[in-house]
Parts: sequence; structure tokens; C-alpha cells
Amino acid sequence: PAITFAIANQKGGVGKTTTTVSLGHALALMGVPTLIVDMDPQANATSCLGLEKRSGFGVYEPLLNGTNLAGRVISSRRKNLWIIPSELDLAAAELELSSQSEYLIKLRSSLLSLKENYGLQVILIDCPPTLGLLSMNALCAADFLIVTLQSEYLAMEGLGQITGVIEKLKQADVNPSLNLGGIVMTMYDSRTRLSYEVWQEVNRYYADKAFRTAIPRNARLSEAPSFGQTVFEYAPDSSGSLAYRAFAREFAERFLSH
Amino acid sequence: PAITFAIANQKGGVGKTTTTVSLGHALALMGVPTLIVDMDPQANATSCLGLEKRSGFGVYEPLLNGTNLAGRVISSRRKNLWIIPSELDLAAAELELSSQSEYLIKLRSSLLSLKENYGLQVILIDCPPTLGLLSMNALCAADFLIVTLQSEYLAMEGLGQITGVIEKLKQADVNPSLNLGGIVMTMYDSRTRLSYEVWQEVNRYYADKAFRTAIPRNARLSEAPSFGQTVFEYAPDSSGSLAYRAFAREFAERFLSH
Ligand SMILES: Nc1ncnc2c1ncn2[C@@H]1O[C@H](COP(=O)(O)OP(=O)(O)OP(=O)(O)O)[C@@H](O)[C@H]1O
Ligand SMILES: Nc1ncnc2c1ncn2[C@@H]1O[C@H](COP(=O)(O)OP(=O)(O)OP(=O)(O)O)[C@@H](O)[C@H]1O
Ligand SMILES: [Mg+2]
Ligand SMILES: [Mg+2]
Repeated sequence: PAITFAIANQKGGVGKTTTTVSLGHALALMGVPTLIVDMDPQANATSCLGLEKRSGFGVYEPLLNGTNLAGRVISSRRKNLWIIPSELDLAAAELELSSQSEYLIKLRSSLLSLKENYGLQVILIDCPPTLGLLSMNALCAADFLIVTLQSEYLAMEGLGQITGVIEKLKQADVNPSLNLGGIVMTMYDSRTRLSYEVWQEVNRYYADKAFRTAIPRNARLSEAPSFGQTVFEYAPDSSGSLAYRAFAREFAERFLSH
Repeated sequence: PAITFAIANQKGGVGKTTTTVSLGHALALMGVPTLIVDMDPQANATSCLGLEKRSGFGVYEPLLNGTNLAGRVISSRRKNLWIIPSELDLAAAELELSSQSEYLIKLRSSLLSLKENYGLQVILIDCPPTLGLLSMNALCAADFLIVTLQSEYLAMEGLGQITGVIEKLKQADVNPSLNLGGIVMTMYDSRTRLSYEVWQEVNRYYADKAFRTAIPRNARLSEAPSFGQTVFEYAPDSSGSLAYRAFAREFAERFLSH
């Protein structure tokens, strides 16, 4: 069955979407059948791949009804890469979910058949920048949490909060098998002292979880979405493209090589 | 009475907290009595001012009970600047609020006496990166919405969503007096084509609302929080400090000079 990863961090703008889309496409280019689930009402992962946000075509309906998500999968137009897109209505879902029973495991039950029966190896869930019901559903459906950490002080402050959620979900017995998959540094700027200090902190407290590959700040990564292209299509020789290729290899080594 | 501003944008990491704290301190330095309300469970505004997040001391209690917030105001240790700090429990507040009646106007009723009776001229509410109940409470309590817009494509995509909320709140008759106060460009990098393109778009669709002052990307702004200092204390001659001083003057001219 596919391994499911939640790309989450309540701190905003730390590279969750950029990492989900770049990692997803890099794995697909390596021949790994990958599904992206866009759980963010902003639907940024959907638009980064050049796809439309269309009301009624995202995770919203199946999430509320608990029905099978397989029917919502669409092609990303790249080999080995599929997506369940998002829609703006997803913001309303949080409020509606809160009044349902078992509101934390809705996504997990809808994803089950996708995990087992379609030959997928990896499922990546892009989360919104909060620890509300959408992100919690993603964490309850995931085998591993991947934290993207911007190399800045304010992002470092929130690291304990997002990694602390794993313990809470274990204790509440909602997802005892969730583990911290790793922490990847994003927007790393080797010229600033701050990036280096954050890197040191991460390696002191999460040494065995920190990925060796750090993603540098690279304007090509922020330009690619305006063309609906991934960084590999838009600027294949850029530092951003090379870093995400290296990250995908390290990721595959850590989770897929056995 | 004080004019209330919600600093909001569902896109994460676009400079909401940096703008709330920098604008708040700049106004205070100009002699304008200013209150910051930290509505974000991350409590970044609280830590940017060098203050501790202490459970039981933030907006959480009064928000749920509808009681008066005046007792939660603490000194920021800077003249003319006060803050109602945040706490982690605020994340639980969203869930608890959703089951209460009139859950959208809790903050507005708790802020009323602060707005009228304490000689404050400006109240700035820092919002979390979603359009959930915490941000909606802030928007229902505000006279104006201030949108901080990172000069990037993905941030531009969400602009219609946050400005569209004003119309929704008017139609639902929850806050008919809310208006768009303005859009301020943050992390503006004059060397990149992308920044200029976003600037052009904003001036085409929101010409009379866009602030003339753009805040440049400046490492001093991201370093200051690690010392619990504002940019005016940490690096008074930096481009970030000068830009936020100019922004505060433009802000005061637009809202306070009559
Ligand atoms: N390494 C990088 N170098 C330069 N720009 C980057 C990099 N990674 C991401 N960006 C840009 O920074 C912004 C924030 O990134 P992104 O949207 O991926 O973060 P996020 O955590 O998904 O945000 P949100 O919290 O809103 O979901 C985007 O405009 C993106 O294009
Ligand atoms: N003009 C700037 N130049 C450089 N860095 C900046 C600038 N403005 C903000 N930053 C840094 O960028 C990061 C994001 O800014 P900030 O936390 O203020 O955004 P936010 O919108 O409040 O984020 P969130 O959505 O998580 O609440 C922070 O690390 C901050 O220090
Ligand atoms: Mg995102
Ligand atoms: Mg903030």
C-alpha cells in the first residue's frame, strides 16, 4: 500500500505547498506513482500544477459524506503524478465537520481504498497553515508528518507545537502509528546568520530527523506557479530545481528503498 | 473612540505580524496611543515584543465568555503601546466558539469598552492565516481591513478571497460598516520582475486602496523578533525600519488626520 505523508506546519508561508508540488513531481520523474491531496482551501497546490479550482470537484464532498475519494482523482498531466484538487468551499468544511461524529478520521476512511488498490506508492497531503480540522484530518490519515521549516526565528518558535501534535494524536489513540518523518529546511540563505542558527537548533533537537538537503531561497521557485509549471519544467537548472531533486532522492532513500 | 483595524490575509507568511508590530510601535513613537490584539494561537505578535505566552492570560477566556477584555491589556514596555497577548489555547477556541450562539460577534462586544473608554486612538488585531472563526471575529470587530500582500504570485491569487469577505459580512449584516482600509506590499524586491508585476496588478484593481509605501525585503526585520525587539530598536537605520516609519506616516494621514 502507499505511504501517506502530511506536509504540515501551522506557521504560514514556510514552503508547504512548494515542497508538496516539487517533491511530488520529482518522485514522479523518478518513476514513483504519486498522489497529491490538496487539503488547503487556498488551493495553491492545484494552481501550482496549472489546474483549475472548480467548486464541487475537490475533497469537500467526500470528506463530509465519508465516501470514497478515488472518484475525485484527476491527472496532473505529468506521468506518474495525480491530484485531488481543492476548492474554496473547503473553508466551510471545517465548520460543518465540527458538528459530525468521528470528525477527525473522515479523510483516513475516504483515502483507504486509494492507499490500497491503485498501485500508488506515495500520497502527499498539502495542509493549510493552521491546526484546525482540515490539518488534523490529514494528520490522522498520515503515516508520517513532514515539517517544512523556513529558516527564520518565528518559524522556529512554532516547531514544538506542530511536532507536539503527534504525541497528542497518539495519546488520544486517534492515530497511534503517526511518526515524524523529517524536517526539511526551506528558503535557506547561506549568507545570513539566522539561517545557520536555525539549522543548528534543528540539528541539536531533531538530529536524526532533519533532512541533510536544505532548499535555498531561489526566485525561480516563486515564479514557476505563475506559469502553472513546476520548477523542473520552468527552470530545470536552477538551484531550486537541483535542491528539490536532491531532496526527493534523500526522501526516497529514507522511506522507499526497503 | 479608537479606530479598529484587522490585519488579515488567509495566505500564510505574508507579513501580517511583522506589519502589526512595526506599525503599532511606529504609531506609538508618533504619540498615538495604540493597542495590539494578538488573535493568532501562534502568538507571534506577543513574542515579537519580547513578551511571554502564558496560558490563561490572552483573549481566549473573554472571547468564550463575552466578558470585558480591558482586564487582559498589558504593557508592551514601550510608551503608548499596549497588547492583549495570545496563548496556545486559542486554537481550541475556534472549536468551542462554533458551538456558541452569536459566535461571530464575541470579540466585538468584548472590545467595546476598550474602544470607547481608555483614550486609545488605534486598535490593531493580528490575525492567523485562515478565514476561520478567530479571523472572522476580528473582521466583525473591525472598522477597516488592512491586507498585507507579499509580492509573490501565490499571495496575489488569494487577494480576491480576503477582500471578498467584506462584501459577505455586509450582506450577512454582521458588520456592515467594515471597509477595505488598504493593501500594503511586503517583502518587495525591486530586482525581481515578479514584485513589479504584482505591484502593477494591485494598482490596476485596487488603485485608490494600495498604499504608496512598499516594505522591502530586509533581513533585519526577520532577525529582530529573536531579540524580542521591534525593528526600530534592533536596527533603526535599516531599510525595514525606514519603510515602516514611512508606512506609519501614510497610515496616520489616511485614517487619523481628520
Ligand atoms: N525556496 C524558496 N525560495 C523562494 N521562494 C520560495 C521558496 N519556497 C517557497 N517560495 C515562495 O514563498 C511563498 C510561500 O511558499 P508556499 O506558498 O509554498 O508556503 P506555504 O507554507 O504553503 O504557505 P501557506 O502557509 O499559505 O500554505 C510562495 O510565494 C512561494 O512561491
Ligand atoms: N519585509 C520583510 N523582509 C524580510 N523578512 C520579513 C519581512 N516581513 C516579514 N519577514 C519575515 O518573514 C516571515 C513571515 O512574516 P510574518 O510572520 O510577519 O508573516 P505572517 O503573515 O504574520 O505569518 P503567519 O501567516 O504565519 O501569521 C517572518 O519570519 C518574518 O520575520
Ligand atoms: Mg500552502
Ligand atoms: Mg502572523
